[in-house]
Amino acid sequence: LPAKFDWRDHAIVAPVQNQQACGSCWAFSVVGAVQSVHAIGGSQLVELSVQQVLDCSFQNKGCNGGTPVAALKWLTQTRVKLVPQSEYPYKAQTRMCHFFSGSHGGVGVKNFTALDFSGQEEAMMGHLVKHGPLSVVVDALSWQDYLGGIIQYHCSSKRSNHAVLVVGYDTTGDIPYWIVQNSWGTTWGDKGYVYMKVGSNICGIADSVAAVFL
Amino acid sequence: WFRERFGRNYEVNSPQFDRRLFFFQESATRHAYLNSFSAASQSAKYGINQFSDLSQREFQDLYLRASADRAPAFSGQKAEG
Repeated sequence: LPAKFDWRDHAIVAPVQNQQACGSCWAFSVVGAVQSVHAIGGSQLVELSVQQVLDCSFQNKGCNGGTPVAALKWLTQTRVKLVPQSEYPYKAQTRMCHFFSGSHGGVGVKNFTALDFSGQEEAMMGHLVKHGPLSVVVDALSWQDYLGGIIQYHCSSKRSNHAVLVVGYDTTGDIPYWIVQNSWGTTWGDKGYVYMKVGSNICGIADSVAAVFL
Repeated sequence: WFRERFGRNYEVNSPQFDRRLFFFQESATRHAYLNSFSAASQSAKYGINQFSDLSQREFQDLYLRASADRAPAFSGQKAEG
């Protein structure tokens, strides 16, 4: 494995977004993974519709919460294609699901894996390099006050409550860390990103890790 | 500074202002505690941001709405998933 790897260097990570006052992190995390893997496959990076996932992923609860795995199950089982964000813009509210015909263009998800990498974060690095950005669920209670730097304390691996997108890692410094894209806008954290120590399952980052296949 | 920086328009000395000021002061106390764990330059820093006038309960209710599905442990098998 390379000592550091960042999918942003490959121009396949979309800009940080802002979920606003809506519990839609799970949708941002999944859509972030799908649009990046789509771009890794050679397509142009296109921002896909978070609102479509929010409105239509019926096993989740829209702005009241959800899980990335339930959204990915919905995508793979229904074969729904995600349309561009420009066609189905984000409203920060749960609305009526808008259906598109089968002939309408979009990005479909063929399969996904959801695995527990706790105690095996080096294997998780390999997974990231091989398959693209990963959708994970963490405990983010202390993130209310985060300004930047590498998180090493103040969170639990037993109370996951927030979905984010892991886009890289860096093991070259004194403290190896994961590079994580959040969906709280660019004024939060380090331009919308948070760094988390590698190796101790900090905040439960390795407990529920989803990779998508298109 | 906080109200201007993050676009809060509640009036000074209104009930809403007093409530938000209370949560802001609680945040400041929390920041001191969170920052006391490590002084290393790379360590996380905690301080005033756009969530500093929310109570922890409000923050949880608004932003921490995901849950994790239990996933099988990675075993390195090629056919996994």
